[in-house]
Amino acid sequence: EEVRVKAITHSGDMLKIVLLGVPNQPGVAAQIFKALSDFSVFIDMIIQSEGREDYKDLAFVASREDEEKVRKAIACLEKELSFQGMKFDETMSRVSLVGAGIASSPNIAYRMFNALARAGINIDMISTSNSRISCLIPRDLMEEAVKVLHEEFIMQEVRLNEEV
Amino acid sequence: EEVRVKAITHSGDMLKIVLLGVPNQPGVAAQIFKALSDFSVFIDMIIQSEGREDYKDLAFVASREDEEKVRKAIACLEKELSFQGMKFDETMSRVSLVGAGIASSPNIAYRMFNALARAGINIDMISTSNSRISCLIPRDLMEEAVKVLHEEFIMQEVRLNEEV
Ligand SMILES: C[C@@H](O)[C@H](N)C(=O)O
Ligand SMILES: C[C@@H](O)[C@H](N)C(=O)O
Repeated sequence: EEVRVKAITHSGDMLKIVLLGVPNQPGVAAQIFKALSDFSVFIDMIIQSEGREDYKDLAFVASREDEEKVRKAIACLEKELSFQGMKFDETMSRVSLVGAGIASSPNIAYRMFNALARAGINIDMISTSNSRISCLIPRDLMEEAVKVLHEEFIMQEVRLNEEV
Repeated sequence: EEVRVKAITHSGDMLKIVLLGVPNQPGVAAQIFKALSDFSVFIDMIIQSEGREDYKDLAFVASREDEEKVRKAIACLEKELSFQGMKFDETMSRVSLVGAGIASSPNIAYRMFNALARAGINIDMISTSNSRISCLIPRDLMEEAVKVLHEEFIMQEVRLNEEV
C-alpha cells in the first residue's frame, strides 16, 4: 500500500448545524456564509450533498463556544432566505485520517469505516479531500474511535516494521 | 486576511454517483467501500450529509473511465444491501480552493460561493478539509468558474502587491 496514513486527528467540542431544505439556486450558499462571516464564526467543516427536487441541506460544523454567534447569524439570514428547518446538534465530533493521497484509495476508506463499524460506531457525516478522510461520529465514542483507528492504521505499521 | 488562497485546482472528467436512502447504521459505509475496493475504483470525493429518519444518501465521485467498474461493484452490493435508488451523473466537475487553513475562514468560503453565484454557477455539492474548499459544479461551466475564482483570489493578490 504505497499510500500511508500519517496521523489520526480529532476535534474538540463541536456544534453541527444543518439548514434543511434551502433553495438549490446560485447565491444561496453565498448568502449563508455572508451571514456567518459577518459574525466571524469559525468553521470546521462544510458539507452539502444530494438534495431532493430543488432543495439542498447545507450542513456546517462550528465550535460550541460560537453557538450564540451562529444563532444570531441565522436570525439575520431568516429575514432574507426561506428554508424548511434547522438542526443544532452538540453530540457529534470529528475524527480524521490524514496522509498524502489517502482519500483516493477505496481500501483505506473501507478499512476506516469498517474499524468504526466493528466498534459499533455509527458514521453521521463523511467528507474527504485528497489527503484527509473525516467522519462525524458521536462525541462520547471519540476515544474508542481514535483507539480502533490507531490499531487499524498506526499499530499495523509498527508491527510490520518490527517483523522485518 | 492572514489565511491565503495558494491555488485553484479542478478535476477532469468525473462521474458523480449517489446511493439514495442507505440505512443509517454502523457497517453500511464499510460495505459500500468494500465493494468499490474489490473493483479497485479510484475515488475523488466522498460526501455524506444529513439524511431523513433512518436513511442517508452516500455520494462519491469517481473518474468517468471507471464507470464500468462502479456499475459492477454496485451490482454486487445490491445483493447484500438494500437502498432506495441511485443516480449516475456525468455532468459535474470539481473545482477547489487550496491554502493552509482556508476552510476555517467563513469569509473565504463566502467569497468563493459569491464569485460562483455572480457568474450564475450553481453549486451542486460542497466538501471541505482544513486546507481545501471543494465544490461540484456543472462541467460545462468549469472554465468560467476557474476564471472568476482566479480573479477573486489570485488577481487580488497580484493587484495588492503591485500597489505597494
Ligand atoms: C450511512 C452510513 O454511513 C452508516 N451511518 C455507517 O456508519 O456506515
Ligand atoms: C444550495 C446552494 O449551494 C446553491 N446550490 C448555491 O449555489 O448557492
